[in-house]
Amino acid sequence: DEEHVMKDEL
Amino acid sequence: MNIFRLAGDMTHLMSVLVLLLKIHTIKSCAGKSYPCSLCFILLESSSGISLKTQELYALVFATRYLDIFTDFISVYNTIMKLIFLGSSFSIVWYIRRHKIVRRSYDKDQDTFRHFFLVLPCLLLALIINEKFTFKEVLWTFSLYLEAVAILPQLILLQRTRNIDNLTGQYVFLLGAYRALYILNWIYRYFTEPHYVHWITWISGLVQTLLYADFFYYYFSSLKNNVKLKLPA
Repeated sequence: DEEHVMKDEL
Repeated sequence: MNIFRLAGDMTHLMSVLVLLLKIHTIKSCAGKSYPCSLCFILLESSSGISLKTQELYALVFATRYLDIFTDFISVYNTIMKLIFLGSSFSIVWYIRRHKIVRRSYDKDQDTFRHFFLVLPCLLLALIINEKFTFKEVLWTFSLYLEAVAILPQLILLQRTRNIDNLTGQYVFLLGAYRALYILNWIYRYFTEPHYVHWITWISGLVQTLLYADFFYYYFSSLKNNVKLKLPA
């Protein structure tokens, strides 16, 4: 789920 | 979502609103025989907004938000992405195509070539990325490009002798947004497990450092209560 953490920022 | 991240997003949003307000004022002033003083300033002087920077931002959002239809994160996230995409492209459209707004744009001062920023960022993204896939490379490219996209605007500010208030606020809000994102990363690093993103952090840090000089002159103009002016 690491990838999702990164992409939750704008 | 922490307070720094929210404040960062809100200052980013405000910077976009300031630009749209400026464009709206330019539009609504034109043709009036006795324009208000703000209209007068905006119409008489060039707008001070760099089309080059705006086009780079449009490219940044277009390449970063490719996941908008494939990955759902939150309603907030999707709405903000749509706002940044929509506003960046409409700002570019206004400066390029709108009869009156176009006239307030000083093309001869805004001479920076996109090419010099886009190409190195693309090459760097192809070499340094977390995963060599189409989406990931473009996402990394958007981070690198965002870091330097303000350069044409800063150069234009330096060339423009009279920086009108709205343009100064716009650049200040953008810089504040970046600084708040750094605080957000520090906060997340200490509160979330495995939160380490070197590419994002380093490009974000470079981006914020580019504003350092501007911040210095912005705050000294506030302190001394004089009009913002960057040294040549």
